[in-house]
Order: sequence, then C-alpha cells, then structure tokens
Amino acid sequence: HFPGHLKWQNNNVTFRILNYTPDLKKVDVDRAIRNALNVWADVTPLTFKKLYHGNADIMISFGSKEHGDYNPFDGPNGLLAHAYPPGQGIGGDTHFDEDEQWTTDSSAYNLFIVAAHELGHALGMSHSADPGALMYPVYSYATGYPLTEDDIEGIQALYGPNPNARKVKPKPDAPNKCDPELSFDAVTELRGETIIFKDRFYWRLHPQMPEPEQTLIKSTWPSIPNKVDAAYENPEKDIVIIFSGIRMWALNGYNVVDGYPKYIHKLGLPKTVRKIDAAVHIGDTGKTLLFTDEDYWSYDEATGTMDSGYPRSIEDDFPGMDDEVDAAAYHYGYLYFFHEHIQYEYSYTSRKVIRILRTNSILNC
Amino acid sequence: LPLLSEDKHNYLLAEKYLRRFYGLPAGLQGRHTSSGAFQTKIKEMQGFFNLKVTGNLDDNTLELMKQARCGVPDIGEYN
Repeated sequence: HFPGHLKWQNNNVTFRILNYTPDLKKVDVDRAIRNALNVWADVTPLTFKKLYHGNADIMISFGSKEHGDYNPFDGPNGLLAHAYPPGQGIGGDTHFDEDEQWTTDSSAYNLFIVAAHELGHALGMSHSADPGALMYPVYSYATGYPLTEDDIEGIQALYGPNPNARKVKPKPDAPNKCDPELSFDAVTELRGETIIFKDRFYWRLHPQMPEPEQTLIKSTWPSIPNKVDAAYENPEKDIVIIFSGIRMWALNGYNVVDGYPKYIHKLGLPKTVRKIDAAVHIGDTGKTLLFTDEDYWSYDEATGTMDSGYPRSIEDDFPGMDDEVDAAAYHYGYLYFFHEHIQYEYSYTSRKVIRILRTNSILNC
Repeated sequence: LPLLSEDKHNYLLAEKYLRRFYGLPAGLQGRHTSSGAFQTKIKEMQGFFNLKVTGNLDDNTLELMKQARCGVPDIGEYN
C-alpha cells in the first residue's frame, strides 16, 4: 500500500477515459480498461461506473513526455505508464505513455496488463516484490488470471472481499529458491549459463553471478508455454531444445528457431510417449538422453536418430539413482539428476552415485 | 562533444532511475554524501528486486534498471 493506506472511502468508484491511443481501435481500449477494472472488482466490493463528462475519480488518458503532471514520460520503453493513489484532484488519475506501442496481444505492450497494474495503484496498491505479482513494477506479458495471492491479499486488506464473489483461483506466487522441498521442472545449460525452470519462472545462474536471477518464462520467451517439462543444450548446434507435453521448441540464444514447435515423436519416440521428464546432452558421446517415467532413450544428435536397444530402465543403467527423474544436467563427466528435493551427482565414468545433495543447493541455498 | 564513457552513461542512467523510483535526492551534493546516498539507494533497489545487495552498479542491477516498467516509485510517497 501507499503510506497512509490511501483508499477510496466510497466503494462505488467512477472513471472516465479522456482520450484514446491511435495504436488500437477505441473499442479495444474500452474493453482493456473495463477488463482491467473487472480484475479488481471480482475480488472486492468495488464497483466502477463510466462517466463521459465532468470529473471522475479515475481520469484515464494517454500522453507523452511532459503531459501536465510534472512526471514526464521518457519516449519508447522505459516508463510505460503511471497512476496516482486514491484522493482528490489528480488522485486516482492514470496516464499511459503514448510513445509506447499499445497492443491487445504479446507483440508489444499489452494495454490490459499495464492498465490492470496501474488501476491497482489508482485503488491504493503500491508495488510488490513478488516477480509473479501483477503489482510487480517490471512489465512482463502473461496470459491467464493476472492476480496472485499477494495481489489479492493486498487489495482485500484495503476494501475487503467481494461479498458475492465466485472463488477465484489466484496465480501461484513465485517459487522460493530456498524452499527445502523445492523440486525442478527442467535444467539446461545455455551458452555457459545454467537455466532452471520451475512453474512459470526460470532461474538464470551465471558463474560470475553469485545470486540466481528469477524471471517469468513468458517475459523472455513469450511463445513457449508456461510449463516446461525438460530442456537440454546441444552446444555443437548452439541450440537449446525445450520440451512441453508432446511438443518441443528450439531456442538459439534467446530467439525461438523458425519451424518450431515440432512433435517430440519426430525424434523417433513412440506415440505412446506423451511427455519427456528430463533431457540431457552428453558432450563426450554426442548422445542426448531422454527420460520418460522409469525408462530412458538415447538419441544420436549426429545421425538424428534414436539409438537401437532403447528404452532401457533408469534403475538398471544408473545404479543408486531414483527410478524417475525431474531434470538432468551434465558437467565435466558428471551427470546431475534431480528428483523431487534430492540431487544425485553421478559419475558417468565410474557408473555410480558420488554425492547426494539437496536440489536447491545449486541455487546457493 | 566528448562522448560519455559507458560507465558515465550507466551511472547517469542509474542516478535517474534511483531518483525517480527510490527517492535519491536530486541536485548537487558534496562528493561524500552523493556517493553514500547513491550506494544506499542502490542497496534499497537490490533489496526490493531480490538481487545480491552489494551497493555496486553491477550488470544484474543495471540490466533490471533498463527493463520497461511502471512509473510509480517502488518506495514511499508518490507526489
């Protein structure tokens, strides 16, 4: 909240759209603003009445650079919009930077997402430190329900719950890297960095960066899904393959390679395989191991074919390991298998488990 | 004109960011106070974004300052 927990004293709030951006059809702007207000109306007793003349509590406008409030915008990118906490006069007013490209999708700045955030300010919400929260200050595109538990608790602390609400299912907060029960969805190298996928987020580990950096998957790769099952890097081809369900994407650095997604069965997996749990490329042999349930497959990157004699049992070939794998990585002759909150360091040469660690020890916990 | 060195450019970008979002006092100050206040505000920002709190303008911190965001400050009053 803002200092003093500023809020509207009357739950029936009025708003007025003073002008429109030329980037979108008027009806798209009206819809984005109305949907953004509904996000907050769904979880509080607040109602929002649209005015077409005179003064409203929340005056909405588009402007660029110095636009009359001594808080100038800065041209494209950087500052996208701002809003004032509840109060008389400029209180509640919400301004969008006309120098941005406003969109109804992920191709540039999504007006609905920015409006929902800014109208949160206009109702008394300040910024959240939770990277998955709508009130997080940095822009990121996401689909689905926009509010996390953090957002809902914040707004209901000001106005209470919606008495007639159908229960909304909030977006889960960002995973906590030092949760002792933390498990991974997928792990891969990417040009010398380690990328760890968990829920809608990924951590980026760089040898020189002591602290892992957590980011929303969608804010870096809008076109890959929010849930990654497995991933591996083929450094010879400088690509990372991302698996989700029966589809796979190829990333070249931070760009998605044309022609993807493809079906995982193109690798030679039978149609019965509906999901890959973990994947890892063994640089020394040129093979990529794909783990599904209690079995694994070996894919030869050079020939682009599945090796014969597979699938084989994980338990038989990796003694000491669990019979299932959530994620896998390979470093200097060691395979790192992650299963639930346990990490196994497996020596590929001596064919045995060398160490057992907690999964999040890789995250400095 | 002498081009701003990259460090100088980054420092000015950070100073502008901290002034807008973390209440770094504007205007000239004594050499000592300005670097002290600057470092304090860098730490505040690193703490908010769950970065390693070093007080230094490291790559991670600078990269986050360049990301598109809301214009409302992350702490305190919004005048």
